[in-house]
Amino acid sequence: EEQVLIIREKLAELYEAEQEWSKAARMLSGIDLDSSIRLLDESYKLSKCVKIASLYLEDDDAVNAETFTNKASFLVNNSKQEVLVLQYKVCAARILDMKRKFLDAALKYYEISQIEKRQIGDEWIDEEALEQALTAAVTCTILAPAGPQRSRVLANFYKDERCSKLKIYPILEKVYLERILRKPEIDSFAEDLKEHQKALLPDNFTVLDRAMIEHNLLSASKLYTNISFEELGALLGIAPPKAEKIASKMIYEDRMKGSIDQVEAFIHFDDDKEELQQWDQHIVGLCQSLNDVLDTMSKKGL
Amino acid sequence: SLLRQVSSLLRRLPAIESGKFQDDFLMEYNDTLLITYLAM
Amino acid sequence: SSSSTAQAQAAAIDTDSIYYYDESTQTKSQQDKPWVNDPHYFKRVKISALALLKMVVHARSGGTIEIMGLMQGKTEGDSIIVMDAFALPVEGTETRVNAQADAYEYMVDYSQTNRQAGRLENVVGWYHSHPGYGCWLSGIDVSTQMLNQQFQEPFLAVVIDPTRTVSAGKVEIGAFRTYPQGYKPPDEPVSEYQTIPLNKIEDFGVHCKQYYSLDVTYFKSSLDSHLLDLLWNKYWVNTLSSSPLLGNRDYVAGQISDLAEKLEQAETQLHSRMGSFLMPQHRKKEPEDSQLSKITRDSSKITVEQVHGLMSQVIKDILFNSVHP
Repeated sequence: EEQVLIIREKLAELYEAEQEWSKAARMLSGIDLDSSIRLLDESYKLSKCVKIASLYLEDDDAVNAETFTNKASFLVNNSKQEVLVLQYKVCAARILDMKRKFLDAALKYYEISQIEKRQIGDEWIDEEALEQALTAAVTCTILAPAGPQRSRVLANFYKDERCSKLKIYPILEKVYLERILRKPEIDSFAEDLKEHQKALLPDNFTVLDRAMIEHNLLSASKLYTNISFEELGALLGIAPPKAEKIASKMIYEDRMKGSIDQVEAFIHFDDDKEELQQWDQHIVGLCQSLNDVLDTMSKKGL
Repeated sequence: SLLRQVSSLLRRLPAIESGKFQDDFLMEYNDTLLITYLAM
Repeated sequence: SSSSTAQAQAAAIDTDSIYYYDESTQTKSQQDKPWVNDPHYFKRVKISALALLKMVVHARSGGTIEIMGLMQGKTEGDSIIVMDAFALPVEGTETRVNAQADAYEYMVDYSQTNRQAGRLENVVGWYHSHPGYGCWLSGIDVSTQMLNQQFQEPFLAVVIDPTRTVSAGKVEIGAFRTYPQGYKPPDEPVSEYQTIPLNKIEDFGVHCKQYYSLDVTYFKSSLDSHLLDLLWNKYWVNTLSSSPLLGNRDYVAGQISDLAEKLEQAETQLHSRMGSFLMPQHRKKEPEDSQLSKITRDSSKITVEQVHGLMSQVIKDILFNSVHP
């Protein structure tokens, strides 16, 4: 087994050098890590599992990668090797991302982006890498299904002053403030997405489309008390029946409060805020716009 | 632009106008009067 | 204008001089320990605007759960000066003695890190919250504070009631020091009246002679003044768009139910005393009257706050709902 292991590692290195990621991964996965003949120490096993998972991920093969990440999850808690632990976290986050568990992936990316040390073992963690992790976290959150949970995570990012320097910040701000996103903004956001984040879903919408439609629908529910599906479809840029279907799904999953009158083809949004509290909100808006008028007047010297 | 700002400000009045608000407001009004009565 | 700027700067330097920490003075005071001979030595507390804001925000974040934290600062004669405050990761300050024992490690780390960062102020006290039942020391608080005053002098106990802060529109806060075990204090001047809920009255009554309250004043730096002025420009929006009636419903309901219980108790006692009513010679000075007068005072206090809240609602209604395009 010893000789086989050495040959496999050597071959895997060669495949890796030729960027044949999956072949390298398969070569390494042939090593029997649970062999009863030789006792392999845990950190060696962990390093191999993480290595194989990373190679599979280079080819966007989340399924095989997850197999080895799961094996690594039993070993990582006892590991003292911070480099390995970090690599494991990155694998785990990327797999969640590929499996479209965007909110979980976002939290993992965010945890990685908050690493304080700049040197782990002989690896240097540069700001660029942390910024990438933070951007990945924000991207995943924006792609996550709209609702209260996502709003909470968005609030975290919005208050994290590192985010204000990211290229993605303008869209983060609009999403957090629940403003409707226009087509140009969505297209510019789409430019930096990974392949699997633009993949087509069974209902012939991309992941991004669904996320944006749901977000805009939720934003509309804050703006209007009710709206016809005709209008809503026009606002969201989709067919009215499609709008009704997405709205009903969000209401059913309790991610949006409202009721649908199918006879009239109308949706009535509910706001669980008490009327008296809404009144105070409206007063805040009034005072602020009065303040703006006064500021404009003082700027004009009136 | 200033006049536009002023007109959008005026268009926001009244701050809220709904039957439910009236009910809640009067409910709160009566609750407070009741507490005052009890205190008396 | 240059002279006025110079004056303003001089005033700012004067305001900010309190923020300067003179280690030698503090060390000398620690050596002299003037508080050892006089249980009533410390009489005043000066709290910085920053520390006050942090303690109130922390107290409010706890909701109905008591929170706890520490205060950093220094002493100046018979005053304890609180410069800053920080929260402790503990809960349930009123349910077990010396809750802060959970946070010793945290406190040591925090203090050491502070020193490394050049913050020389030591911990000069602890603060915790009494949500909705006023600022005083319970039995558990008294024993915790006595322990602190034994080993960590100079040490102050501050209590904040975040719930009453909202309804009264000013910070409900009290600063206390305990007397040594067995010390008999001279007759205390009656401190400002406050409502103690029925389920806490016993705890309050038993221990209220074991500690005394200090006079609390506040101070702010020139930067604080500038920032607070800027905030004040926006504060009018808060005033017009807040509803004290909304935010405090549970608390008011709790107060009224507490009042009802006290009324019943007073009535029961009154009835039970009716028997002896026929023998005037046994009639003691009526404690019930003072009890009843307290109940009357509490009920008028509640209803005045409610009417204030209602007045602001009516004014807002006239101001913002009566204009129709």
